[in-house]
Amino acid sequence: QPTSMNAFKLISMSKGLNLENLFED
Amino acid sequence: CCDADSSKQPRGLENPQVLATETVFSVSEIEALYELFKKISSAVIDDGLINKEEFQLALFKTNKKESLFADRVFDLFDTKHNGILDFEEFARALSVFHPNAPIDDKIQFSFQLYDLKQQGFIERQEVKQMVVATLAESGMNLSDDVIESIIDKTFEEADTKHDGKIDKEEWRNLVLRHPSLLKNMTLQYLKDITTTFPSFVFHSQVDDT
Repeated sequence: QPTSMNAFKLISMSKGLNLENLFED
Repeated sequence: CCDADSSKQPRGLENPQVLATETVFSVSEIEALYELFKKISSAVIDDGLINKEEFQLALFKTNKKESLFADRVFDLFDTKHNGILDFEEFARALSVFHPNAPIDDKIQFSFQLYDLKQQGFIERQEVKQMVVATLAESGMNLSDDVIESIIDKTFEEADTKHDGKIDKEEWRNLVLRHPSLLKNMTLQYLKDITTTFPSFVFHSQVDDT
């Protein structure tokens, strides 16, 4: 159920916040 | 015109010992991190500095994408507020993402990240803006009613002072109850940085490997 999701959990999944991409080719 | 002293450390890495003392990285890790920095900072203009375009390119592997979050992260890394990242800013900011960094530093950084207007609190309108941006970025479609309901529930839990905003203390309490909200504040890669970029040993000034 999306409505039971915490808004910040959703936001934290944003690609722009996932810095591991900096380490990948 | 040129400095012929080849023993001189490269720009930004003049004093890795000082950076190691002031971050969670060892000197070897600082030197390995510099290899990553060199790679990112030479992608568009090879000037030893990371501009926003290069940062975005490293993050998304494309420079076409506009991202609220990439901008926000870049601006937080850019502590000198001059639109470019030097190695010191890059290393100090990434230190917060190290698995060994204090959790309070991660809580503080994530709070600043979400406090878009830098008012010292996260307001509902900012949360909505970030949710909408995340959904747009991932191609997910949720109705406005569903989005409002998600935000309602989040504020019911987080906004314990019932003033319509989330302050630092409320943020801290929320993430301590839900540690997964800080998951993207820890990069396991940083623990293995010397094995990811082993070439640092060719330029190393220390013998602690």
